[in-house]
Order: sequence, then structure tokens, then C-alpha cells
Amino acid sequence: DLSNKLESVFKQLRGQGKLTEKNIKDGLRDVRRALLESDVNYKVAKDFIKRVEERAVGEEVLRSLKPGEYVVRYVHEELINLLGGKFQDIQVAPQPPTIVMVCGLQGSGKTTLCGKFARYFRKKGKHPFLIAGDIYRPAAIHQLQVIGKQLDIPVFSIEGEKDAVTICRKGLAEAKRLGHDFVIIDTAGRLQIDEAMMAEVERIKHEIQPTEIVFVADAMIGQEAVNVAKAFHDRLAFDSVALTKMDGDARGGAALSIRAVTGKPIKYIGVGEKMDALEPFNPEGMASRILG
Amino acid sequence: IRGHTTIDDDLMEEIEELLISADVGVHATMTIIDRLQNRIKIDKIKDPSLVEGLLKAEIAALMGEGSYELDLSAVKPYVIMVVGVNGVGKTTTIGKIAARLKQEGKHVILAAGDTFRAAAIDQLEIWADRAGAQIVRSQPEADPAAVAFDAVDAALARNADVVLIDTAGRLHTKVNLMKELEKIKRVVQKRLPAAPHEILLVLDATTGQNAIQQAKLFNQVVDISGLVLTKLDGTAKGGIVIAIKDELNIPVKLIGVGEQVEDIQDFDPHDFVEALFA
Ligand SMILES: Nc1nc2c(ncn2[C@@H]2O[C@H](COP(=O)(O)OP(=O)(O)OP(=O)(O)O)[C@@H](O)[C@H]2O)c(=O)[nH]1
Ligand SMILES: Nc1nc2c(ncn2[C@@H]2O[C@H](COP(=O)(O)OP(=O)(O)OP(=O)(O)O)[C@@H](O)[C@H]2O)c(=O)[nH]1
Ligand SMILES: [Mg+2]
Ligand SMILES: [Mg+2]
Repeated sequence: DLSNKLESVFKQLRGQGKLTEKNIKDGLRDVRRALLESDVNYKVAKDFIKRVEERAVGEEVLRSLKPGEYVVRYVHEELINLLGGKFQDIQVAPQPPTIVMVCGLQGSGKTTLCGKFARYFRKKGKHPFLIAGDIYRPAAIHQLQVIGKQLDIPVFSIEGEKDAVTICRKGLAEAKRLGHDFVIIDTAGRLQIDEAMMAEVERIKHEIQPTEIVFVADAMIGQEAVNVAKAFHDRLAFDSVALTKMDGDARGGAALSIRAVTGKPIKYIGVGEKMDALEPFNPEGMASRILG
Repeated sequence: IRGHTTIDDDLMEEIEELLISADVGVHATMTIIDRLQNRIKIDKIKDPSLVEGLLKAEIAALMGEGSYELDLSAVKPYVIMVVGVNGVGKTTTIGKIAARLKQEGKHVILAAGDTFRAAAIDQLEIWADRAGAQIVRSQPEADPAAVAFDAVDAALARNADVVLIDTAGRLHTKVNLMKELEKIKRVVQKRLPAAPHEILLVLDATTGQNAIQQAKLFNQVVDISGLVLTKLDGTAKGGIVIAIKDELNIPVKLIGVGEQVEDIQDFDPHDFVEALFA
């Protein structure tokens, strides 16, 4: 436990009034290790520790509080601040429909998330419509159709259509024609370094003008989260992040990395394979989880 | 790490950053650097330009031989079970392995053991078609152990060479799902005592330190004989396999380098290490 580890480091601080630079450096070495073990990016962890160091030096150590606990609580609060304050929901379009487009690496949980969003926003009174924009993965369209059928939510696809932009454009027209006010577009998983695929998702954005672009990331992603998120953000300026598979035991340091490098909020988390396994993001819970 | 004029703390810190940034993890990185510093001391090395070579050699030695030894002449049918957490590339990897074996003239049967996820069976059917393999399937919600049993049974009846068992993605923290995996293995053993001859754990190269927990728990439940490291065509280096080899001695056998049927390669420790430092 990080608190206990830091306690032994700070044993000699008892009775001293302020935290010195050396005290802080020693304590933060353990915090940095905890962050790295949680998959926070190396550079992000370095910057974070440096900022905490600058602010914590000279802080009053309450006589009744243990210094180790104090530093951990300080770090904890810093993490919560960085991970984003109050909950922000998916933006609603000034004129319906609200259009949500999901994007991300292969296997990150996008198609499943589309189903979860559809169910969630229907419960909130919306009339969702799903567009099957993944024309590459074997049975991807079928996967979304099965989900749509389970939820009794319409899924738009065009059999044999080789252009994802066309599917999205026609799907959006159909959604409007039928009076749906919440459109969710599933896209194929792609590498941020795949030029053709990144150009495709840029074209979909340009054509469709989504209200919200959600970057979907697997909670277990490691150091590369920074490069991936930055590239998707540079190309698409996505609005928010969804972190999936949070029902596992991955500490999810990527949350901090992605937030640090893009400035965009994490709004939702996936907590299971079923369609009801969606929760609003809780920065306090995430901070505790990252600190281990 | 190439611009240094002396072997100093700065050089070690750069090595630390390189390894941690490649997802090798703090613990394994410290172990590697300790061993490197020992080597430098014992061999009295002063030239910093030699350090990179030493580091590469150390890591390659740790990763071991690693090539995919599939001795199909000795065993028939050879049963391979593929496991791992959600979305890592199990189904796609099975399609690729099947195609490769088919090209070598083998008779391959795929078991559609993911009876849970939407369109999982359909996805595997498309791969069976692409690979020229036969598929044994049931209905969604069917017992995956029964599908696996039927596939091995069919392989024996049809004198097939290889059975590849696809399983549903599952988080290693879900006790009931891990128990299900144990059951699939047990039931296969009932039909063929030596089977499964190979249990491959598929890991996504973008995964961070959680991969170590995945390897530990899957190994506890079903004895992993090898790893498949997928999505190496991306920018992730997959350094987690170094930590896993160091702690659990499980070798990487295959790597996935794309989404097409031919995008699978035998693991080569030297190529892997070169890519790490590229
Ligand atoms: N345990 C758990 N599994 C999840 C969660 N979200 C998705 N999954 C599973 O992760 C796997 C991949 O999900 P998909 O929705 O197919 O991922 P994707 O991003 O659409 O994949 P591609 O389209 O191939 O890029 C499936 O097995 C899902 O059931 C989650 O929050 N928790
Ligand atoms: N770029 C790349 N993508 C891959 C690779 N292997 C698999 N994928 C993609 O990763 C996604 C998930 O692959 P699947 O084969 O469905 O993964 P899975 O482990 O069977 O997923 P679940 O059954 O849902 O747990 C798909 O979009 C695949 O095309 C690879 O080596 N490189
Ligand atoms: Mg998908
Ligand atoms: Mg699968």
C-alpha cells in the first residue's frame, strides 16, 4: 500500500514543521514508481511529480497527521484535479439529431460502447439510431445488428458498400427522415499511424459534422496511450474519452496520460460486456485506483 | 542512448526511460539495468558505445529461442486452445494460423468456442472460409466445452491434423469465466488425454503492466505453453513480454503484424530486440 510505504520514508519527519526538498524527493520516488506501475506514461509521470514537488516544498505538515499520509493525500488531490472536476455529459446538438461518433484502436470496445450508449440515452428519453461504419472487420456489421436487435434499436448499414463515408451520410439522412434525435456512428478500429484509415475517419468527421467525437481507449493500455491519443486528437480534435474494460484490475494510468496530452475529459467508462455496463466517469475513484 | 561519451547515471536513466516507455515495467527494467551494470563492472567496460550491444544481447538471451515449434508429425490431431482477455486478437490469430497450416497441406478444424459475444461465431466462420478450414459450431449460448469436445471428436473421426479452439474473451479477474476455461480444457482432455497440446495466451502489444497479471492468472488456470503478441504493426513495442518471460518463463511463439490473413510471423528474439531500440 502506497500510504504505508511512504510512512516509513517519512518516519524521520515527525516533529518537523515543514517538508524540505529532500523529504519530498524521497517520498515522491515511491509515488513515481506507483504511477509507472499503473501505466502512467513516463514523461507524464515525470512532469506530474515535478509539479507536485514544486508545490509541496514548504507545505506545513500538520502535527497530528503523518507526513507520508499527507503527501499521498496531496498527490491524490492533484490527481483528482487533473483527471477533471465535475461530470460532463455528451454534448447535445442545438438542432437534433445529436451525432456521436466513436473512434479508437482495434479491439478497444467501440462497437460494444455504441450499443451501451444507445441503451443509456434511450433510458434518458432519446430515440437512438446506430450506424454500422466498420466495413472491414469480419462480421462487424453483423455484430452491431445483433446488438441492435437485442436492444430493439435500429441499425443502419449498406450491404456491399465499400465507402464508410457514404454509409454514414446515408445513415444520417435516414435517421433524420425517421425522426431519430440521437445518432451513434461505429467506426472500424484503426492504427493512428495508418494514413489511409486516419484520412477515412477525418472524411467521416468532415462529412457528418458529429456533435461529439468519443475516443475509446482500453483501460489496460500502456505507455503508448500518449502517442495514440495525441495522434487521434491532432487529426480529429475529439471531444471526450471513454475508458473501457474498467471492470478488470488494470490500474488505468492511461487516463492520466490521455488527459494530460489532450486536455479532453473522460466522460464514461465501460464496466462489463453487457449493454447495461456503462457508468459516468468518477475522477476520485480513478485517482485511488491509479495510486494503487 | 547513443550520444554518450561516458557510462554514467545519465546513460542509465536514458536506458530506464527507453525500457519503461516500451512497457517493460519498473521491476523488469531495474533487473535488466542491474545485470547490465554488473556486466559492465565484471568486464571492466569503459566504452559507452558498447552498452547498447550488451543490452540487446542480454534481452535477446532472456527471450530465448522462441520459434514456433509445431511438431505435427508426432501428434494427430494437434489441439491448440487460444485464450486471452477481450479484444486482443484471438479470433483473428486463429484465422491466420489456420491459413498458414492449410498452406502447408494440413487439414484444419476450427472450434467456435465463443458462444457468448455478438456475432463471434459468424466472425470465425468468415475466417474458416478465408483459411480453407472446417468449422465446428453450435448455437449462441451453447456450452463452449461441448463445442470444443465436438471439434476434437470430429477431428478424430475425420483424421484432421489440427484443431484450433477459439474461446470468448474474458478478464482474468472473473472467477466464473476462468472456471469455464478450466472446464473447456478438462472436457477436451476427456476426449483426448494429451490435449490441448498447446494453450496460447494472446496479448495485445499495446497492453501495459496488466499483461503480467493476465499471464499469471491464465497460467494458474490452464498452463500457458506460449504467447502470441498481436498488433505489433502499431507503435507499441510489447515490452511486457520481457517481464513475463523473466517472471514466468513463458515464451512468445508468434506475433501478429496486421489484420490480414498473412499477417502472422514466428517470434524472432533478435528482430524483437532491434525493434525495441529502433
Ligand atoms: N469486460 C469488458 N469487456 C468489454 C468492455 N467493452 C467491450 N468489451 C469486450 O471487448 C471485446 C472487444 O469489443 P468490441 O466492441 O468488439 O471492440 P471494438 O473496438 O469495436 O473492436 P474493433 O471493431 O475490432 O476495433 C469484446 O469481447 C467485448 O465484449 C468492458 O467494458 N468490459
Ligand atoms: N493492427 C492489428 N490489428 C489486429 C491484429 N490482430 C487482431 N487485430 C484486430 O483486433 C480486433 C480484435 O480482434 P479479434 O480477433 O476479434 O479479437 P478477440 O480477442 O477474438 O476479441 P474477443 O473475442 O471479443 O475477445 C480486430 O479489429 C482485429 O482485426 C494485429 O496483429 N494487428
Ligand atoms: Mg468494432
Ligand atoms: Mg474473438
